[in-house]
Amino acid sequence: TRSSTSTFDFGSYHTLDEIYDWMNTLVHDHPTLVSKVQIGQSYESRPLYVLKFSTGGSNRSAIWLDTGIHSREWITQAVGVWTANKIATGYGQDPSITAILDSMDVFIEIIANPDGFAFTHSTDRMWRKTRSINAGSHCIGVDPNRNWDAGFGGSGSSSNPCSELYRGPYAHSEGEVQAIVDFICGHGNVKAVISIHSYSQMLLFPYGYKTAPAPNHQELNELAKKAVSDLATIFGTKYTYGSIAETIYVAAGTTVDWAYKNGVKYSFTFELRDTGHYGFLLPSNQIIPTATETWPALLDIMIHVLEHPY
Amino acid sequence: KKTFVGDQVLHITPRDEEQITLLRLLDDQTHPEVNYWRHPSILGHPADLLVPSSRLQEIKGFLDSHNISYSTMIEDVQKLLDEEMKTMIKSRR
Repeated sequence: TRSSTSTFDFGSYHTLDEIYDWMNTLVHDHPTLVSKVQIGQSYESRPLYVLKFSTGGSNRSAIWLDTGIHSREWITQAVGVWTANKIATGYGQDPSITAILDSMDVFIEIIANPDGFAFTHSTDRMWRKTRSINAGSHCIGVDPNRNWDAGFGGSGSSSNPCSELYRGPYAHSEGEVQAIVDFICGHGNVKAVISIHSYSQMLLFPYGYKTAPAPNHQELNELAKKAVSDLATIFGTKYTYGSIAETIYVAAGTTVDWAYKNGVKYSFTFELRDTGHYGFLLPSNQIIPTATETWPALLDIMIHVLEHPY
Repeated sequence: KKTFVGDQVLHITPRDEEQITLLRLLDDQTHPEVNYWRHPSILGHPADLLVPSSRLQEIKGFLDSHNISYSTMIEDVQKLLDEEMKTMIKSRR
């Protein structure tokens, strides 16, 4: 018996298989809106799936979301599942979701690092990186958020394979990263990239690899300000916002910088909530509150993209 | 399966740039078992450091000797992981 999206427990953490199975269910329940696209495979040959939300058209402008690029940040994959369901069930009901999907496509990669995610379930809950073997080192894995061709090799990344911030031998060495690069470049009409992490309560935008303001700094800053303000209206969770370099530290080779450098103006990264007690081990009863408060901020960005074509 | 019995996460609040630089010394190259969950960045942003039980005394000594203030965010990481697993199994049922 096929499970149903209506009985799936969105307030619980799930394994890779459970989430992949749920994705099939979502597609089954919304066949005219949702489809599943395989964009590549991981180092350990797991499929890299993207959910495509589309009401038709050809190569429409699109919004990209990814969660779980750092595998131990379990709250992000869980928020990805909740958000995908929100979009699927909201089309035709929620005017904002309907307006977005009547003009644009949305792509969500819920588990951007499946090898790492499987490893967090089987062996080491604290695993952050990919699972690729590094020649000449006993240490495994590359930080997939330092592996992008945007200031690759610069500050805030490491050349040491044993480091959690290891950038990899060259830009896009990781299949998980290259798959996204190929997909976004191949698509050619992606207008926003939102990459979701945890846990510092921030909404960040380019640049990360240098402290200079991005050409669209003012617009991105205003949009981030509105998004975090709307996020705070739900439970009062206070986010900071700004460029990565100015808000945290200079970090080279990140997703959003690559996207921005490749023409995606609306390029953001979220750091989801921190209750101050659990770090990555946010209890599952925090999943729905976190997803619920993140939603208005995501919607702000998506609506802004819809209303500001370029 | 790797376990984390007695491991702690320290919530560290650097006072100045010098302390941030010192905290960066505790990186993977010099102390492969410690693991920053949140890296030392700019002033005003705390850092969170996962420390295995076997290194707790040494790392806390390092922080104390440099007068770097910290609190314990997670007393025993494995207890939280056990709780997480229990919740997942319950949900699956």
